[in-house]
Amino acid sequence: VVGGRAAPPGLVPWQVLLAVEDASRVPAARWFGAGALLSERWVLTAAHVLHSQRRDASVVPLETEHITVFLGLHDVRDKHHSTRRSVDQVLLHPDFQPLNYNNDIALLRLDRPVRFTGLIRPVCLPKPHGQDDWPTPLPNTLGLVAGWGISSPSKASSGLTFHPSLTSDPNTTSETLQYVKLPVVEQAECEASYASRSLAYNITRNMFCAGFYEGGRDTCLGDSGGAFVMQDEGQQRWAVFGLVSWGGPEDCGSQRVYGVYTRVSNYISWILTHLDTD
Amino acid sequence: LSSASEMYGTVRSPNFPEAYPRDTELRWNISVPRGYHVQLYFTHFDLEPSYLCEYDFVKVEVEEVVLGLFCGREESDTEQVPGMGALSSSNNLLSLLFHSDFSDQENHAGFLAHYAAVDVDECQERSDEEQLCDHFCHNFIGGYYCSCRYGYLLHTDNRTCRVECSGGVYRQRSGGFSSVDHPLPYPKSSDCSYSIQVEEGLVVELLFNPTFDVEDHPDLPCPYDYVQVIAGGKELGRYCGGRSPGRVVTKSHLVLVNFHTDDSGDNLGWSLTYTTTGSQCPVLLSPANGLLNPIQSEYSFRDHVLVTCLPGYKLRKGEEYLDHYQLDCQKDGSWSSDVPQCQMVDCGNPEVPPLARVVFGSHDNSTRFGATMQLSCEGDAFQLQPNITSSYNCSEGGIWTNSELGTDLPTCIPVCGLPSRPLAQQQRR
Repeated sequence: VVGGRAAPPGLVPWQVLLAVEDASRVPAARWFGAGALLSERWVLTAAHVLHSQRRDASVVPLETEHITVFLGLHDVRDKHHSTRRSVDQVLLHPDFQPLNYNNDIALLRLDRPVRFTGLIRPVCLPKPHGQDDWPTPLPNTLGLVAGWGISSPSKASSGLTFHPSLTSDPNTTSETLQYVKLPVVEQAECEASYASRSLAYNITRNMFCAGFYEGGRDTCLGDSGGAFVMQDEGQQRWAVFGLVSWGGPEDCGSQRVYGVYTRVSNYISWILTHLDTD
Repeated sequence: LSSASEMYGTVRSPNFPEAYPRDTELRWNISVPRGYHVQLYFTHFDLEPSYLCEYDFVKVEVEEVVLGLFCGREESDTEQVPGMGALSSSNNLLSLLFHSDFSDQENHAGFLAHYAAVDVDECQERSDEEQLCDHFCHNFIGGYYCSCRYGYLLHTDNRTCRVECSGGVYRQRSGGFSSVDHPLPYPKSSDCSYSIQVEEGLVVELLFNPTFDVEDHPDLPCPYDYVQVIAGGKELGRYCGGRSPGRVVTKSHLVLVNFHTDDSGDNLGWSLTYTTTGSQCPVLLSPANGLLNPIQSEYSFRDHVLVTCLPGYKLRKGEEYLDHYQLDCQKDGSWSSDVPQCQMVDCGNPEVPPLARVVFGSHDNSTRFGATMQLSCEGDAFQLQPNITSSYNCSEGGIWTNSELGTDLPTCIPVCGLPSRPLAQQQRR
């Protein structure tokens, strides 16, 4: 998180850290990402965090044994004190497209239920898209994102910006959980900001942008899969509207380089289908 | 003396048809097989007549019983001639005696007679009192045989009909039985045994019904037919006659009733009922807040009493709490156990789900029958799942029960989207 603040323990109790190792890569790679706890067994995250890097066109999830979930974590140095779970199921969205990150959403099922505490709690799901009690994020409304990703734009490795979750270099990431509030960007402005570039980016209806025109505050590498949450006015509850997905090749927090988030409200029925069968 | 044993034959006086000799006496003993009798008829008869056949005569006898004394040629007031009628013996023997005295004034020719064996219908000849067969009599040429009604067996005397009536065992606590065919006459030549075998601890009492008719003798004690009662290896009595023995106390749980009949008589038999009584146990008192079932004025061996408690109470037996308990009246007249007491049900402290708290409905935090308690979750960040509002009651079964969840307990789950630490409010600029 660039330009954010340290999140005190218990502020974002649904935030989980995903430690991932891909032995299929040569050499083997390790990285981390984030996710949002939905229930005792299920974690919502971005599909690209769990996408095995194979050389053919097929989308293959990582083997479950290569993923570890840390819950109730505040400082990454205290992993051994946090609640740790393995994973027994990885569900990438069937339409996830690794080339443009369309449908960048995935579910993880923990191998055994987690016990809720003050530091470990679930986040709400928004109403499905089209039911306006919990509208999809309206432009200019503020959301909150947290993560242990890169916190200084100058330290970001430009060669990996298209894959913000890939690195876990301790020199560039935050030791304590950071959070930032970001406004939702008009969809047209989002599309325009990326259309003007030399590379052709495709902003779909399954994505939305959040951030400031002038930059300075943003999510960054290592924050992928984390929840972009917004608060319900009535019940003061937080629901996950977006998942940290990707950003432009420039440094995180650069001017007019908005972060791109998976629009979760488009996938409520897909999520509930899997949660309901559990 | 002549003997004849053929099935038929002729007997004639000496010199017949010439005049018979004087001073002559001849006897013919005719015998035919058993089952026949001898029929004799005269085809010619001419003996010197005399008053009461004093001079010459023919005498026909059966075992010294005179069937006829004949003389002369024609019937007179004092003399008989055989005539055309036939003489029949009552059995298979007939004797004919010819006698002539010293004079024969007119040279009488004597007699010519024929005899034949004729089948006896034994079944018809006997009077009702002298029935050859107990049930059915069947005549055949030269004899007869007996048979019995269905269910009866012909005794080895080939005359009476007996029954197989031994081996009956009565194990119920009460019952009854009677002589075969009672109140019709009982079978002859039979030995019936009826065994009453009830559990040890019970004693049998017999009650002979008033209708009692067993062949007896005016002077001798039950020489013909009798009912014999044996209990505990001892003979309690031997009964016959027309007076019922009435009640017979055996003081045993094993009783044998034998019924012996001889080959005669036509008596109506007997019937009895038996009951058993056990050792008496003391009358029980219901425990406080409890019930006994059944309630009886007295209890005896093998009686059971079930002890239960009123709703909200349970029986305490040692360290155990029971819904019901059975007491058995034992053969020695004692109960198998003391009556357990009823204690009010105590649900105990409820199992409190993690992150939940309990508030009892009474000031003394009672957990006994009828007590109530309410579950809630600690803090606002947790809620009951399912979100019940009603309280739990300590049910009569000793289990905390909720009208919505039954005996299940809710769990406290966090409300989604609620941080445990609120986000600092921003200042307006």
